[in-house]
Order: sequence, then structure tokens, then C-alpha cells
Amino acid sequence: KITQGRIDNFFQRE
Amino acid sequence: MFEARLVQGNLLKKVLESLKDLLTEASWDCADTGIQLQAMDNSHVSLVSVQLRADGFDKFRCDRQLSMGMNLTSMSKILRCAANDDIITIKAQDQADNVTFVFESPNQEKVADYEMKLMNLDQEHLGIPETDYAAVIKLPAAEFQRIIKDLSQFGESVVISCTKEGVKFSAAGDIGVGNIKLAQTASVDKEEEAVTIEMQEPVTLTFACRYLNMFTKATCLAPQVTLSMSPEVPLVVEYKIGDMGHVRYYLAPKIED
Repeated sequence: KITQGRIDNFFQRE
Repeated sequence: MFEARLVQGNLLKKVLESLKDLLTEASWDCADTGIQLQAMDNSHVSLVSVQLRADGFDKFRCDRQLSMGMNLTSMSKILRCAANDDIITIKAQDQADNVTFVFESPNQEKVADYEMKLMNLDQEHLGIPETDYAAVIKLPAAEFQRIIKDLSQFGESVVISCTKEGVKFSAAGDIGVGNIKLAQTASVDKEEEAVTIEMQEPVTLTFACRYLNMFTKATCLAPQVTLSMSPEVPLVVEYKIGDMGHVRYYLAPKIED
């Protein structure tokens, strides 16, 4: 099964 | 006091066209170095980053940093009132709750001004790390738009696969399968028609067509688009804004569970 990743899981909050 | 004057006002019109489908509201952060915007779409799948450098404007004054929260749908409506050859000036007082857009015709015979309310937006900033990408592909922006449009008919996802032979875009769905392969161009008359691939290692990633299609709204900005990919990290789709900055879209890949 393929799921859509979330962008905020890749980049750190500043 | 903030004031930014752009003789080539159509660049700003195009920037708004490239944002408004993805974002409903966002903050423009103004400093003496220029104007920046960073925002995620509502679903937090993609992130848009816009940079407009101060030296790209014909006049730029920003006495103190300010963040102008705007409804981009409204901003886009206002910018659509500017003609393509209009000179656009954006003005705001320090700590103002509104912004003014002034549109001057090239011969100065028509001057229009539009005032818009600013919004207080609590936006989170994400730190985007400097990345050496495994593959960097440059291709004509119109070609990329066409590929995404064509493959979107087949399914919800496009697989982008870059090897030393070239780049392959694929989609599969109920009606069948589509594959588009682009090889690096051997020689071209115009630089903007070239396809160039810089690859450190082969990379294959899957992305949602819906977002890629929204990114291609920026096709009007630049003759070429740059795609940067590395395994398991977001795709970067970059369009230059003349020689004054860029619109960069970051898209989280689809992941096999």
C-alpha cells in the first residue's frame, strides 16, 4: 500500500 | 515604512498565479534584503518558498522587518486588475493593518491604487536543510507541464525515475499505463530547450499528480524548471523569477508501507 507523506515530517519546525 | 516598486509588474502577477491554487493565505516577510514567503498547503503535503530579492526591485525600502499576512485569493484578485505592462508598487506603513498596491501604466497616464486588509497569521516556519541531491534535472517548463498533464489522465501518481540514460515519468491506472522518457539533449539551438541531468546515483520516487499540476501554474514564470531528487526526501520543483528570485515547491513523496 502506498501512502502520501507529509512535508512537515521531513523538515524541522523552526 | 515599506515600499517596493517593480517596473516588470507582470512578474508579481505571475507569482500570484503560481501560488493561489495551492495556498489560500500566507505571510510575506519583508526585510531590507527582500521579500520572502514560506507556507504549507492545507494538507501539509507540500511547501512553497518564494524569494524576491531587494536588488531585483526598481525601488526597495524596508525600514523595519514586517510580516504581511494576506489572503492570497484577494491579493490575486487585486493583481489581476494590473495590466501586464503596469509598474506595480507595494506599500505599507510600519505596524499597519493594510497594504496598498499601486498600478501605473508605462506612460503614467493611468494610476490605480487598491488597498487590502492584512491578516494576523500564525504561521510556522520549517527549516529546509541544505541538501546535495542525487539527481538534478533541468528541462523546459512547458515540457514538464505537458508531461504532468498527460500522465495525470492515467492515475493519481507519477513515478519519476532518473538514471544515467535519462529521466522517465510513468503513471498507471484503470485505462492503462503511460511512460515518457526524456534523454539528455545532445545539442540545442536554445539553452532553454535543453534537458540536462546531473546524477550522482539513480533515484526513483512517486508523487501525487494533483500537486505537480498545481506547481506547473508557475510555468509562465520561467523557460526552464529544475527538479531535484534524492531517495526518500521531498522533490524540489524550482522556477526562477527573472533574475530576482525563485518559486520553489517541495513535495513529500508517496511512500510504500
